[in-house]
Amino acid sequence: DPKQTKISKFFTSP
Amino acid sequence: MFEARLVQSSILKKVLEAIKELLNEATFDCSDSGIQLQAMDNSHVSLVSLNLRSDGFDKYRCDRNLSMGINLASMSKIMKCAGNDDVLTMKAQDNADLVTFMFESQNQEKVMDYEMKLMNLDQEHLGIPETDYSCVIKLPSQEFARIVRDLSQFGESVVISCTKEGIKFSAGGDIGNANIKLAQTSNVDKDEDAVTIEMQEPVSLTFACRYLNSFAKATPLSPQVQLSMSADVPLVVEYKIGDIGHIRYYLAPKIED
Repeated sequence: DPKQTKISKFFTSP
Repeated sequence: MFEARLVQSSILKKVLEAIKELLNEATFDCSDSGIQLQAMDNSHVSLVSLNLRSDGFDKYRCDRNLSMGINLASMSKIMKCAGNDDVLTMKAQDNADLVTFMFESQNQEKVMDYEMKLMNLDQEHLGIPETDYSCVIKLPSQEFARIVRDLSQFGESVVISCTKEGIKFSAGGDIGNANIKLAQTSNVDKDEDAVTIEMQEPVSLTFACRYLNSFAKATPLSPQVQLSMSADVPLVVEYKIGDIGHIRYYLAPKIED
């Protein structure tokens, strides 16, 4: 089954 | 001094319903340009981004930038005290630890003041990159809510596939499989009933149903919802909020190892 990714993986912290 | 007046307090009631399942607390950032909120859900899988422009309010004043940390369950209790037709005014002093919600009946014969304590919240704003999405789909928001509710019965995940021909939602599990296909509408009486697809490249992505169901709590805000997708990046689910702004939900996809 595909694994859930985290949103912070795609968006950067400043 | 911060003061924001909204003749239709129902808008803020609906906004709160649209975020309180995902977020326990959030910071409302008030500035000259309006009110913004950005927060991840507890499991950091989705992100909520709310924008209410100052020009959409009936009266708006914000002398100094103000970050109001708010417990959303508390705010929800207060917003339930407002009638849908009441006029809402939010007020806070500079550096205040309190925000006041004032509700006035249309005939101004009843005036309610509710003061709520503010919280200090750690703020972590994420930078959201500008993206040209491969597929942008608009569909009736009630249709979207219905589809994710129906497919949630079959499994934890839904696959959303978009081609030029249409959009397909699929789910599968112990009881069997479900597929719902929507074609682009060719002729509708009302714009809000239309399904439109702008596609550069076909996309197929897998998402957790429970977040999509939480996003669908925003349905009363707008007759249409916009889904934006590109391979291997978060889905964007956007509801316009009248002439005042929008709420966007970003959802991280499920990806094969």
